[in-house]
Amino acid sequence: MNIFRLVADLLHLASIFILLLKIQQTKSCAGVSLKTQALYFVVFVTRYLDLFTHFYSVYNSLMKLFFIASSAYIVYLMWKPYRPTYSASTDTFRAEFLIVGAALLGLAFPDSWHILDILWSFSIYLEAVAILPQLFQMTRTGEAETITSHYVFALGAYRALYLMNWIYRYYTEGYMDVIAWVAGAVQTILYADFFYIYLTRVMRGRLFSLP
Amino acid sequence: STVSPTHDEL
Repeated sequence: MNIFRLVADLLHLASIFILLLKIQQTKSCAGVSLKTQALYFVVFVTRYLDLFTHFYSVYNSLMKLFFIASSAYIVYLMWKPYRPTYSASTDTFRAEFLIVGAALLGLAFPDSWHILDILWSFSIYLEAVAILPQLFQMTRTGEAETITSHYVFALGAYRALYLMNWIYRYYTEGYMDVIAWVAGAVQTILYADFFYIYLTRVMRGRLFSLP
Repeated sequence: STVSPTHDEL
């Protein structure tokens, strides 16, 4: 564990609390992509099957359980109690393409041919693009509530810190994970545009609106 | 094969 990875994981945790806070405070999930949230649930379930096969640390296991449980809970909130506030008409990104694409990539370039490694690779590829329905929805509506922007920013910052974690681990441990690196780099690049708009608008206290 | 022990990241 290093400072980049620890802060990244904590930002990932924070992003989930920000999202839950937004839904609870505004009593609405307007502007939140159910597709992105459902994709994250699929990502966590398919990646963390090693909960049953490997024990790394209490921290690692607790975080995995939290990510699975919280993503299931968010999908439930959007699907049931907050369904009337869900902006389905703007959440129109074709998420099935992302799942099929990630599945094909997972089969073409798996970490190994063990079923858990294929699912792990699939989840890595899927996580890289899972934010796209959310970014697409924000582009369609042209703006987002500030708190939703904070959520996406925390997620993007978590990914950016993972890049620094990998550079650090490469030099200190010789750690290499090409699949995670490439997918992680792609994932971070997807946030580039968003970062710029966030920093120039939200940080100056203005509404998050796209040009 | 088994799951690579390097998959220690979240």
